[in-house]
Amino acid sequence: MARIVVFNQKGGVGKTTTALNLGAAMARAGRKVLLVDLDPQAHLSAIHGKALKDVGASMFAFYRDNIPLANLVIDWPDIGQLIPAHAELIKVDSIFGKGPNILSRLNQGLTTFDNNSSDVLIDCCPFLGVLSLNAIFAADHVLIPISSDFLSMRGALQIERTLSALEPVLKRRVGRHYLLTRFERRRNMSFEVQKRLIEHFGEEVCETVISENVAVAEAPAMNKDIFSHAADSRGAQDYAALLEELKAKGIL
Amino acid sequence: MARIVVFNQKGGVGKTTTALNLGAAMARAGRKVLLVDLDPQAHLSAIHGKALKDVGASMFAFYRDNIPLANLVIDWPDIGQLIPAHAELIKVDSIFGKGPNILSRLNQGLTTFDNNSSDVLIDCCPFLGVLSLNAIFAADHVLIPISSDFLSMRGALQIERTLSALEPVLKRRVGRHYLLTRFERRRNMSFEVQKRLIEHFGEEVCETVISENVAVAEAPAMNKDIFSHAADSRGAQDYAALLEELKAKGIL
Ligand SMILES: Nc1ncnc2c1ncn2[C@@H]1O[C@H](COP(=O)(O)OP(=O)(O)OP(=O)(O)O)[C@@H](O)[C@H]1O
Ligand SMILES: Nc1ncnc2c1ncn2[C@@H]1O[C@H](COP(=O)(O)OP(=O)(O)OP(=O)(O)O)[C@@H](O)[C@H]1O
Ligand SMILES: [Mg+2]
Ligand SMILES: [Mg+2]
Repeated sequence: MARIVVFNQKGGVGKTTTALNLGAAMARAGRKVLLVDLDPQAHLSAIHGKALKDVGASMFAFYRDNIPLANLVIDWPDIGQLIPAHAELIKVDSIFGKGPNILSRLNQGLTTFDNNSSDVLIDCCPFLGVLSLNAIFAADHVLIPISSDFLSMRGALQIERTLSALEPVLKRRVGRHYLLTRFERRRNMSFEVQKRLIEHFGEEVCETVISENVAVAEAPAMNKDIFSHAADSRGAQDYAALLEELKAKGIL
Repeated sequence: MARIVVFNQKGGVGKTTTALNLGAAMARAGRKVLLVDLDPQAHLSAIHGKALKDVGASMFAFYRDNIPLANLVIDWPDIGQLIPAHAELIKVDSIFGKGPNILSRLNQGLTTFDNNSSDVLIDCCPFLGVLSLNAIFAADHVLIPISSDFLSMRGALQIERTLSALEPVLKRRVGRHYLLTRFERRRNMSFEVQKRLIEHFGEEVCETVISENVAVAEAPAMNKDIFSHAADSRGAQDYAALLEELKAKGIL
């Protein structure tokens, strides 16, 4: 089963939104989904509505106390399972530094827990520290949301350099796709960013774009994914189309 | 003269956009402005167009080699001065950890350099590490951009807790204002977020809101601030109004 990390060190590009809504699309297509929240700010966990409990029931307990991931999963109706984040995760960088063992921790934990029966989606914070490196190490594929504006475009080039720099350590070139998000068809800028992204990354740019759609931004306030909140919305259609594209490409 | 840090650990809320455009508004009002880029991703420096040079000419040289800030400033036409960031700044957290001396480094550096003749605006990355803590320590005031959506609203509450946790170390309650950005008047959500923010933070919420305005997002592609790119745009009017409000409140 697939392990996808949703990463971009640029902030606010739709990582959490994509982890949530792609996960929900996958669940509705009958797949078994595990969401892992690796952001100390825990926005994905917050959308669940009942996931932010004590630190002993979060990913921090996995890192600090070696609690097995199986003990940390909670149910997410209509999506699958979630392992919540916690604010204490901010300490993982300083507790563990960047030694070689720490980088494979999540990979080992996931293999032990699930032995590949679930598809895994990992949400990251916009910072390439121990947590995000753990996620990239554990993943088969990196999904890189890029919001359709120029500052975010610049972030895309930086992440390519970052992944190249990681190849000697990863000992492979990790597969990746770039996903345009917050695509506003009324703006030339959206198409300009798409054009430049394709010039640079070619077939690694998803054909699906996620439209700017207020329903997508409203859903979290009601602890919902886009399908539960507005199943006929453009955002729901786009995330469903994204799933189809990733299946057609053999990533899912 | 004022020292304002633009900080929010939520990503993509308009920190860089606000540092740039508030700085430009201040320069046009005749003020002497120093922009400090403390984001290893260096988006603010990238907008300058000629600021991303070797690491010895960046804020990293200040931290690693104690190069005086005076040696690192470059000119930014129509804005003032900039001290650029560099990707190497990502190492500051691991090189310096969180000891008491490191936290006051920027404060001391700024006092030595400028002795208060410029207004200083510091742009931060969406991560509360040594760099952002340095910036908060050095600042008289924190300007917290909040994009007008629910996930960003949640970030606002987190930052309030963060600043409270810092009070014993800072030995003062640092002044702050919350600035709604990317305000889309056609969406109920914008007004809902504004209402909740005011309920929670009252007078600390700026009356000025920065409108969602494509010109603001386009300007960086041309290495421009909003006034240089589209002086009559809504975005330019809003950033000019923000300056007036901060002056009226005695922050600038
Ligand atoms: N397609 C869309 N249409 C409208 N709003 C969107 C869309 N995608 C994301 N948003 C909104 O944009 C904001 C940023 O998205 P999100 O928090 O998912 O980004 P992120 O990359 O996870 O941010 P961070 O770097 O802080 O973790 C959120 O308020 C979200 O609801
Ligand atoms: N008022 C606005 N209208 C339209 N677009 C905007 C506005 N403010 C910001 N943007 C765009 O939103 C994106 C995010 O803004 P910006 O990069 O300034 O946020 P940030 O908080 O500095 O992000 P990061 O956390 O990655 O440092 C940018 O592409 C920017 O051009
Ligand atoms: Mg997120
Ligand atoms: Mg920024």
